[in-house]
Amino acid sequence: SLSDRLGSVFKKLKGQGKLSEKNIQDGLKEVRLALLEADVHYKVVKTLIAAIKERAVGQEVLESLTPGQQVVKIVNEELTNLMGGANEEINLSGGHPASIMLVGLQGSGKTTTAGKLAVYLRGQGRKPYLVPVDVYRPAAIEQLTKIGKELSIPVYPSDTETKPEKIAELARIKCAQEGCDTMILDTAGRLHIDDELMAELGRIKATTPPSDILLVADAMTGQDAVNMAKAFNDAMDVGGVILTKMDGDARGGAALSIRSITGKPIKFIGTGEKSNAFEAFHPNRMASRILG
Amino acid sequence: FITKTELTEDSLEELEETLITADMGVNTVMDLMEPITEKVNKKQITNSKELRAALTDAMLDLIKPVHENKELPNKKPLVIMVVGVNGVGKTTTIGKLAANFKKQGKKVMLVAGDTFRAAAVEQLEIWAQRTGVQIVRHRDNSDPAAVAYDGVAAAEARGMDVVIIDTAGRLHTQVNLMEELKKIRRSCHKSLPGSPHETWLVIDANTGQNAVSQAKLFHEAIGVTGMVLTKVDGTAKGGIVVSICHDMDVPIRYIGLGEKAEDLREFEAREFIKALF
Ligand SMILES: Nc1nc2c(ncn2[C@@H]2O[C@H](COP(=O)(O)OP(=O)(O)OP(=O)(O)O)[C@@H](O)[C@H]2O)c(=O)[nH]1
Ligand SMILES: Nc1nc2c(ncn2[C@@H]2O[C@H](COP(=O)(O)OP(=O)(O)OP(=O)(O)O)[C@@H](O)[C@H]2O)c(=O)[nH]1
Ligand SMILES: [Mg+2]
Ligand SMILES: [Mg+2]
Repeated sequence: SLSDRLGSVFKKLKGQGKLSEKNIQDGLKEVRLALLEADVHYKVVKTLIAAIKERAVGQEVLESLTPGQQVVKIVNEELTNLMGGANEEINLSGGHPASIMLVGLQGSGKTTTAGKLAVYLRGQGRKPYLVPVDVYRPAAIEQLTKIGKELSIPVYPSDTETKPEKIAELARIKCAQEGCDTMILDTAGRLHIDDELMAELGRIKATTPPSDILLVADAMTGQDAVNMAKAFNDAMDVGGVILTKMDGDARGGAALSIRSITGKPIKFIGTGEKSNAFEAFHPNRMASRILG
Repeated sequence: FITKTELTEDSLEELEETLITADMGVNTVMDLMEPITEKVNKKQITNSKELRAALTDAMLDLIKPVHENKELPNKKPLVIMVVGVNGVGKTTTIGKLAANFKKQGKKVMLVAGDTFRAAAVEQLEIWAQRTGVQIVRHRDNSDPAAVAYDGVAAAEARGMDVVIIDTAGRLHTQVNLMEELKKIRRSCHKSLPGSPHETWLVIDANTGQNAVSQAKLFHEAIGVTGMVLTKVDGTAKGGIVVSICHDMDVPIRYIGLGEKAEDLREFEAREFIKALF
């Protein structure tokens, strides 16, 4: 673990009064390695190390902690502060019905998350309505329809011949008719460099303005997390992020990169394939996980 | 990546950044950069063209040997099992492979081994229709090992050249699901001794260092004989496969570059390296 690695780096620091720039240089090398191995973006790591160095230098070596533990504590606090402290709730105001639009790269977990979100909202006393707007992927509409059926959540009867923005428009009307108050739009996975499909998202947003737009991102995403997050955020001004597949052993550095480049909060995490595998995001737990 | 021709202080750091942001992994990058940095310091590499050539050669030395003498076994039917974590592109890749093998004049059959995820069988059925190939399926939630057994048996009985088995996505850390993969393998072998002849691990190019753990655990559990790198049409470079194929001596069979049937290409080392930096 990073604590162990820093422990050996700082062995020679015994009996020194302060953390100096010189003596934490090796420690910072270990921190940098740990963050890169955890998939935090190269540039984000650079910024972070500079911030940590600034905080660490000149600090009194505490009685209760070894210098290594102290650096870990500073790093942990820095990461936690970076990832936390913003509105973590889903924005449901400003629409009748309220609506949540899920966007992201192919295979990140949007359709599965739509079902989880519906269950979560129902638990909060809301009446969710699932709307499949993926008209491209084979059996995508069937997938969400089956999920809805299993969870006893109504699903709009989309078909692949109707344009996604039209589906959303018609679903909004049907949603109210069904006595539901919250629409969940499951969009098709797409590349952030696909101009046509990114424009489609814009059209859906314009036609049925969502109360919240959530970027669904895979916890095992590597360095490219900054590119895709920046592009989706620039195009859609997302309200927040859902990090999926957190039940694996990916360190999840993408969380830091995404938060750093967009400034948007990670609101929830996906922790499995079942509909209840959905939890609130805890920045301090994420920080420890990233540091390993 | 290197726009000016003469090497400066920053050239090596820029190169390191390019490789790390291509997901090659900091340790692999350090191992590759060490001899090259030494050559630069000794003035044996004096410009960016030479630097690029040295790095390309170093990477070819890592990747090329892994791809030699790894032709597909001459079996009929050739049984290919496709595995990988959730959402990486297994089912879509199988659709593309079906189209590809069919183009080569082969008789292809698909086996709907994902009996768990909603509409997984329907998804593969559409690919079977699109590519005009046969498919074997059971009801939802049936035992994937039983579907695999029947699929391989049907492929043999109907004189298929290739049979491709789709499996449900699973995290390499889910021990019971890795056991299920072993059971599917045993089932294939019961139906046709020696099968599956190929087990291909699908890796999403967007994946970071976790791909190493995925490869290791899938390989330990069932033995991986090939990899397919998908979603290379995005901005992620998939550099992680360089360390994986080297460490595991497993070739990269194909690259997926899109969502249509024709978006599949055989892996070509030099072309891949060129795209990395
Ligand atoms: N283990 C695990 N698997 C997940 C999680 N979220 C989604 N999955 C799985 O990931 C795979 C992809 O999920 P989908 O919901 O189809 O992903 P998607 O983003 O809708 O995919 P596209 O529509 O093709 O872009 C499925 O096998 C899901 O069961 C999670 O939190 N943990
Ligand atoms: N851009 C791009 N998308 C791809 C590629 N391969 C697959 N996809 C997309 O990735 C998403 C997931 O593909 P699937 O084939 O369902 O993935 P899977 O591994 O079978 O997923 P599970 O069975 O749920 O684990 C779909 O939207 C595919 O169209 C590729 O090479 N490029
Ligand atoms: Mg989907
Ligand atoms: Mg699949």
